[in-house]
Amino acid sequence: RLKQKGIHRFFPVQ
Amino acid sequence: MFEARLVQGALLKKVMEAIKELLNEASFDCAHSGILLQAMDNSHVSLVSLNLRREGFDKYRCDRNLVMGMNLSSMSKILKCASNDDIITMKAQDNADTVTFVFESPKQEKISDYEMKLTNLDQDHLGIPETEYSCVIKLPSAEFARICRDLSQFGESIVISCTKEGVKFSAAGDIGTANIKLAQTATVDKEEDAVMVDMQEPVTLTFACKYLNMFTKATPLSPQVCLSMSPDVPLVVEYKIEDIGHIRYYLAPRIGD
Repeated sequence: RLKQKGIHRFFPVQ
Repeated sequence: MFEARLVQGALLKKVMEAIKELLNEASFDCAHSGILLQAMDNSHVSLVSLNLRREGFDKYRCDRNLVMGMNLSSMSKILKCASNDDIITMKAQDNADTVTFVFESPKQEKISDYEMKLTNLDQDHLGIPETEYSCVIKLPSAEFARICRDLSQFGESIVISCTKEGVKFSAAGDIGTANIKLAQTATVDKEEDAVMVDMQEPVTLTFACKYLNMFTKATPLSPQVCLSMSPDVPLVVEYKIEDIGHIRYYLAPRIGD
């Protein structure tokens, strides 16, 4: 089962 | 004082169509070098990054950096009032709480202006690292839109698998499975019809159809789209906007726990 990851898991908040 | 005049006003109308389904509101960061917009969709799964360089405008003036928070549904209503052949100018005073859109018909016989209230948006700005991607795929944008639309009938996800042979898009669901394979084109009459695959290592990733379909609203901006993938990082879907800039969509993959 695949889970949708959020984009800020990859691109940290500056 | 900020003023940006775009003879090809239709481009701005197309940019709006390309972002308005994904974003309710966004900040336009205006600087000497041009206009930048970066915003996440409401569910924070994807990120839109728009870049319009000053050189692409017929006239561009930005005395001071300006952040204009715009409600995109309001901006879209206003841009719908512009004809496709209108010249569009956006302008604002320094520290203003409104932006003005001026539409000039090509022969100047009709000039309209629309003033829109700006909103203060407190949006997170994400740092996008410079990445060398394992696979870079260029294909006709209409083909990509067609593939996303067709595969969406089968399931909520599309698997994109890139090898040196080409790229495969797959979906599976209750009614069955679907696979679309595109081979790299050997020769084409027009460059925009080409499928090109630049692969360092094979990559297979799974993405939500819903977002891919929203990205394809940018199809009218460019005949080609570029997909960049590396293992376990967001997909980049890039459409060039003629000589003026680009729109990039970043989509987080669906991955196993």
